[in-house]
Amino acid sequence: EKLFHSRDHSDIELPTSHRAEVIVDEVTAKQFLEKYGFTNPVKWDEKHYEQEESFIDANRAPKDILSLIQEGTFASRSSGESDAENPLQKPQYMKALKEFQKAYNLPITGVLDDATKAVMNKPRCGVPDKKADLNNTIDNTTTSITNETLDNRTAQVERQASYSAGTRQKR
Amino acid sequence: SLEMLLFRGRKKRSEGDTPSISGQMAFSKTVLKWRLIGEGYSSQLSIDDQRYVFRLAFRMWSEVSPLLFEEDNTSPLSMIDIRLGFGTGRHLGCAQTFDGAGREFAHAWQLGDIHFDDDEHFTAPSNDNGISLLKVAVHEIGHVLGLPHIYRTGSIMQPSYIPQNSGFEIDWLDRKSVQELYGKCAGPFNAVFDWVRKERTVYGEVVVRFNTYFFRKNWYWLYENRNNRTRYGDPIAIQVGWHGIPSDGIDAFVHVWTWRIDATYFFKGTQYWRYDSDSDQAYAEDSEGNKYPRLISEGFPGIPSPINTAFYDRRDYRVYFFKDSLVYAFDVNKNQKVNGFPQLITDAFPAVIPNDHPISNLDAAFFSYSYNSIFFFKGTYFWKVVNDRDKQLNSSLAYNSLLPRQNIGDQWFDICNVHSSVLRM
Repeated sequence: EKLFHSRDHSDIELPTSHRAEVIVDEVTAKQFLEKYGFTNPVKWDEKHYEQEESFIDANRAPKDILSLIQEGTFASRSSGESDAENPLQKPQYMKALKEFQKAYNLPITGVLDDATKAVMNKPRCGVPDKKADLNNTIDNTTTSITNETLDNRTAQVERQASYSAGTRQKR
Repeated sequence: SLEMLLFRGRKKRSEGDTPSISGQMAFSKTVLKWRLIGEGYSSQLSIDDQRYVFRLAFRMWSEVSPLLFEEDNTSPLSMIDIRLGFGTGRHLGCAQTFDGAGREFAHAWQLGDIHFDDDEHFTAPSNDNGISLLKVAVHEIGHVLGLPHIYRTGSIMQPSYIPQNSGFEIDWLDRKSVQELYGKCAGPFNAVFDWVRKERTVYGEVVVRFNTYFFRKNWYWLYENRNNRTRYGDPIAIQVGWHGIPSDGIDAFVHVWTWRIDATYFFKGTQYWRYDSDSDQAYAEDSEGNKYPRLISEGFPGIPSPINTAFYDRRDYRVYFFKDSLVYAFDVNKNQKVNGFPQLITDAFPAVIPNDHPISNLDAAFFSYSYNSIFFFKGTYFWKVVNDRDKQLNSSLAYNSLLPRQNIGDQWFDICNVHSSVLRM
C-alpha cells in the first residue's frame, strides 16, 4: 500500500504528470510508431551502454551529463517535419501503421481507428519491437506447424497407454 | 568485463555452437548472478515480496533452459550479470524515461539491466488485480537472455500485457526459442521409473494410475508424458516428495508386480527400502515382518551391492540388477538368482548396431508404460530394448537387443536443473 500523509489520501493521487500520455491522435500515434521501431529499427542496446560509459566519467560536470541524457532520449527520433497536418498520411507512417496492425492481429486498415488506439494504449513492455521481431512472427508460425506433428505423435502414444496419468496442473 | 562478455557471446555464436534467433546475443556462461538494486526497491511491495517474485521468475527460466540463476547481494556490482530496479520517470541513470502510470510498465537491456516503472500498480502472484510483477519479470528476463518480442498468442514475449486469470507458464515454443540460444537441458539421471498406484474412484472402482519420475542427486521431476514436459514447478527435493527413503543418490527403483506380489523398492548402496505406494511412505516393517532398510544381500541373495541400477521385467518375472559391466537376474517367484548369471551386459542385451552399446555402468534402466518398452540410460543417451512390436516390424532383431542410442532430451523434454538456492521454492 502506498504511504499517504494527508487524511484524504490526496497526496498519493498521481499527478497528471505521472500519467502516461494517452494515444489519442495521429501525432501521438506517430511518436508511438517511432519509439517502438515501426518506422525504422531502434538501436536499443548500444545506446544504453554508451550512456552508461559516459555516465561513469566522473570528471564531467553534472550539467553535461544531463545534456547527454537529454541527447539520448528516443523521442527526438522524429524527422523534424511539422506535425500540423496528419503525419500518418506519409507513406512510411502509413506502412508502419499497417505493420503495427498486422503484428497485433488488428484489421489492417492503415487508419488510426479505435481498435488500434486501444492496443497502443495497453500496458506494454518498453523494449522496442525491432524489425527483426516482426520477421519472427513468420518464423514461429512455421515452428508451430512442426509442433503439431509432434503433438499428434504424442497423442497417439498416449492413446496406446492404457493408464491415465494423474498430475497436478497448477504450479 | 562487459565488453569481454559481449565479445565472447558474439564470438561464440559466430563459431556456430550457440545458434540464435535473428542475430540475438546470448550469455556465454550458464550460472548468472542477479540482484535487486538497493536504490531501486519498489514502494508498493515489501522487499521480501519483490525478491520472492524475482527468484520465482528466474527459476521459471531455469526450469526450461540450462541456465542457473543465483541471487547475489554481496559481490561487487561489476560481478552481477543482471541488475533489477524500480523507478519512475527519469530513473537509475537510464536513457529511456518511464511514462508514468499506464502504457510502458518496464524495459530491459540485453545481457544487463531490467527496470520497472514504479508508477504502475504491480502486484504479487497471489493478487489478481493490477499488473502481475511475476509475468512482467519473466518477460523482461526473456529480453535480457536475448529473446525479442514475439507476437504469438500464448507467448510470454508478447509486447502488450495480457492479464492472466490463472498462473501462467513458459509455453512450448518459448522454451524452444530460449533453447535455440542456450541449448537443451541434458545430464545423467540416478533413476528413472514409472510409479504405479491403485486408487478408488467415487464409484469404488479400482483405477490404476502411473506417473513417470526422473531422479537426479537430491531432486526429482514428475514427467507429464501427455504434455511432453515436466510438471510445472519441478524439480523439487526428493525429501519433499518421497518419505522415508534416502534424500539423494538413489541407485534404482524396482516395482515387482505379479499375481502374487506387488512390491515397490528403492535401492541405495548396500541397502534397499520397500515403499508403501498407498500411504506414500517407506515401510518401517512390512506385512511379512521384514524391517527396513534391509541389506540387498538379505532380500536378494546372490546379488552384489552397491548396484548401478535395476529393473523388473514382467515378461519373465525377473529383476535384472546391473553392476559395472555385468548383469544379474533374480527370479522373484523362486526368490533366487537365476543360474547362468551374471553375464556381460553386452551378451544379455546385445547391440543391434555393433559398438552402439552402453557397455557398463548404466545410470538407469526402466520399463515405460507410456512407450511399452524398456530403456537403458547412460549419460545423456538412452537405448531402447527391442520389444515385441519391434520384432513384429523386423523379425531379424534379437530378443532383448538394444536399438541405436538417442538423446534423452529428444524424447523426454525440458528436464532442467534449477539453482540449489531456489530448489525449495
